[in-house]
Amino acid sequence: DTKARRDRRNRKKKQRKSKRKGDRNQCRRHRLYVDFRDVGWNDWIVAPEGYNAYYCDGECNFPLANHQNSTNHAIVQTLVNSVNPRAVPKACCVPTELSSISMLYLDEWDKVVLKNYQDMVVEACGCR
Amino acid sequence: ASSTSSPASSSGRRSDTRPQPTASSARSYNSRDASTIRAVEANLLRILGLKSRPRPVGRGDIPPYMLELYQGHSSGQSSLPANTVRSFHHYDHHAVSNDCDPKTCIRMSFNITNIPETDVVADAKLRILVNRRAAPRVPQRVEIHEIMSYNDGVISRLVDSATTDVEESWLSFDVQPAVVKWKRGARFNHGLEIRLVSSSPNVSSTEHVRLRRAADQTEKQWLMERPLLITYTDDGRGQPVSRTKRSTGTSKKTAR
Repeated sequence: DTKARRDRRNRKKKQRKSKRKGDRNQCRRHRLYVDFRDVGWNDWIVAPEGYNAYYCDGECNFPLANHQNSTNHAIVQTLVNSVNPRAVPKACCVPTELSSISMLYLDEWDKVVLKNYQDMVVEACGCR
Repeated sequence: ASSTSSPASSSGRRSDTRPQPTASSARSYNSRDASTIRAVEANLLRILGLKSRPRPVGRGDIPPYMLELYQGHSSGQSSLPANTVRSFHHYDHHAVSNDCDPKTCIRMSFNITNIPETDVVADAKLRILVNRRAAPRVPQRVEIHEIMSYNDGVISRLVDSATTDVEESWLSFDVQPAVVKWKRGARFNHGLEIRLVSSSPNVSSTEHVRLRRAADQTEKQWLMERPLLITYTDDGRGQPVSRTKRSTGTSKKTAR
């Protein structure tokens, strides 16, 4: 009885650990600060000095949760992958919502320009 | 690697407390193929709508109004009619003319050739600072004329006007029709004529309407006060320079 109890406990512990690991590896948004100094662009970009761009990374495992913003196609692809991983790869973890930023910079003619650039910041990630 | 030798970091124009790139990140940049980095940079510049990487010379010449616009937008307080805003300083016309008295009239030109042909001009404003504290309180009109031609004397047309009835303020004049025309080609750009009209001939002076640099004025002071042309253009590749706000609904209660 003691051995069986210990085995059960170990099994549950293993399952919890693997679930935690799975949650951690799930497709989600990660922090990424782009500093214009790193690419040497701070001599012509006046503001901002950098910005939070974020990026998407993680697994799109079966079954896909609601918060993973999946499409019907991604769900089907993931389902097929779960049956036969050789047939088709998993769905990709990609940005599903992006927003813009404004940049104040000096152009090629030394003129001051304030411009709004679309799709510069990842707002949400999902399996597509 | 390039960040360590950039002029901005050496001049210390901005106070930045963030840590410098680490040695390992610098090594990783160096280890990459230079041509690949150039290709990536070219690709990024293309996305940003630039032909080449700007190499600015005039580091401190950022008009305060442009910084205000940027800060207003960053804090979500302002919205603008297009996705690109450009600022231009004028250069004086040197053509001598009897019908433009230096006390009440000035001619100025703007080089707007850097606006791409594909951009559509949504709006254009000429901003002029008026300091009424420096002059007697007599109503005065500021008239903006577009110079159409120099053949057989100056032919101009009135594009906008305003009365200087405030203590100290920036007046904003609509010069969009002129800028739209100038954008069609440099041959259409003969500049603007700013005239001060007053009922009392003794008070007409350009001293309180900041159109010329005073002899004792520093470059920095003049940058704060000089006229500024602002163009709002749209390249068709983005949203206006404004933040998307949630609908407020029909009443405060509904919005809540």
